[in-house]
Amino acid sequence: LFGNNFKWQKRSLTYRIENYTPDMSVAEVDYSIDKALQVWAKVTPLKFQRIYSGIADIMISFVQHGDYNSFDGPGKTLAHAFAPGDGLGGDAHFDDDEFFTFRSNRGVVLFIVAAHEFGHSLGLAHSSVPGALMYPTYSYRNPDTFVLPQDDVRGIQYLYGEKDPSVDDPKPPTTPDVCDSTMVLDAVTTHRGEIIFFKDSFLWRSYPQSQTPQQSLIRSLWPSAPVDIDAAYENRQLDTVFLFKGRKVWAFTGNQPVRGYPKTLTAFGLPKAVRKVDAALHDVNSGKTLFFVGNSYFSYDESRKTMEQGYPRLVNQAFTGLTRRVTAAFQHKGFTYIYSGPYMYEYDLGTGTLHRVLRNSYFLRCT
Amino acid sequence: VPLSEVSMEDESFAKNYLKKFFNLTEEEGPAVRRGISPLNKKLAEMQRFFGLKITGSLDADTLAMMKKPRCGEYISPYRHTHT
Repeated sequence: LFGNNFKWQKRSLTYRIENYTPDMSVAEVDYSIDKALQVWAKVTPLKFQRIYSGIADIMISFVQHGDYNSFDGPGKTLAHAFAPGDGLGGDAHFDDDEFFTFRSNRGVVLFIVAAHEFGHSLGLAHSSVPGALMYPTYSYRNPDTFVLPQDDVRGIQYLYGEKDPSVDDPKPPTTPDVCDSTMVLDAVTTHRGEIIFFKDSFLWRSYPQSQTPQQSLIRSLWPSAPVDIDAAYENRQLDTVFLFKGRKVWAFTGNQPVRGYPKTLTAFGLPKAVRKVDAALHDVNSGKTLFFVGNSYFSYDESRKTMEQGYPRLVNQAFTGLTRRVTAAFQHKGFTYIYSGPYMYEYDLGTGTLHRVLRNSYFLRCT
Repeated sequence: VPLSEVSMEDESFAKNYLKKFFNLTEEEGPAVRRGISPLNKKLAEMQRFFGLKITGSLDADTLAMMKKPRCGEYISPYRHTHT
C-alpha cells in the first residue's frame, strides 16, 4: 500500500478516456479499459461509470509526457498512475511511444498494463510477489484467461472490503462435502503411501497416521494439473502419478510435472475414438493398467508401453456385480477398489471375486 | 565494496533507475568517507525487493531487471513524496 491510507472514500468512481493510442482501434481501447477496471470491481464494492466530458476521478490518456516525470520512449517505463486524490489523483497515463496491443504478445497488452495502473489509481503500490498483477515489471498474460492473483485481491480488499453479495453475481464455488453419501468422486489414486481422492478442484489426502483426510486444492499440490479430472493412477515403479482429463494426460513425480506431458490418450495406445477415460487402475502385480471407458475396459502393458491384444473387454465379464459405469479405481493392500456411483466394490483382481460393497466414503473416515 | 564491471552508461542508467524508483539520493559526508555508499545500499534494497541475489553491486542480473519494461508508479505530486 502507499501508506497514509491513500484510498477513495466513495465506492462509485467515474472514468474518462481522454484520447486514444493509434496502435489499437477505439473499440479495442474502450474494451480493454473497461475490462481492466472490472478486474477490481469484481472483488470489491467499487463501481465504475464512464463519462465523456468534464473531470472524472480516473482520467485516462496516452501521452509522451509532462507531469514531473517524462516517459522515455519505447520500452522501460510503460505507464504510470497517481494514487487516489483530487486533481491528478487517480489518473493513469500510458506512454504512447509503446506499441499497445489488444491481446497479441508482439506488443504490450493494454489490458494488463491498464489493470496494473488502475491498481495504483485505487491505492495499491507495487507488490514484491512475482506473480502479482501489481509486481512492477511487465510480463505478457493472456487477457482472455486472466484471473486476479490472490496477493492483489488481498491488497485491494484490505482497502475496500469484499464485494457485496448480489443476486446477479455467480455464487463462488463451494467445497464439496466428501462425506455426502451421494457424492460421486472424480478419481482416486495412491501416491507415495497415501490415498488421494479427487472431486472438482479439490483433493483429499488420506495418510495412515492421520484420523481424517487433509483437504486442499489440486493445484496447491500440482499447479499445472487440470481440475474436474476423469481418472488418475500411480505407477510406483516410475514414482509417477498420471491424471486424465478429456483426451489429455498429465504426469507428476512428487509435485514436479514430468517433461513431455501432457500427452494424449493415444500415447497410451487408446484408440482415437476414445474421448475420455472414466477411471484408471494400475495393477501392481501384473504391471498392467486398466482403463475403463463406458462399459468396457482396456489393458495397457506399462513395461512394453503397448495396449494388450484382445481389448476392449466388457467390465461385467471381469468384475462380478459391476453393472454401472466405473467412476474411480485404485489398489490398496492387495485389494482392488472399484467405484461405481456412490458405492465402492472390493475385489480380488486375480480371481475376479467380489468381497464387499462399501460406501464411497469408506476410506475417508467420515463420522 | 566490490567494483562492478559495468560501463559508465550502465551505471548512470542504474543511478537514474534507483533515484526514480527507490529514492536514491546522493549524499556527501561521513557516510561516504566510511565507504558506505548510498548507491550500494539502494542496490541491495532493489535486489531484495525483486528477489535477486543481494550483492549491493550492479551485477548483470540486477542490470537486466532494471532494463525490463515496467510501471513508474506515482503518488500525488502535491504531497512531494517518493514514487
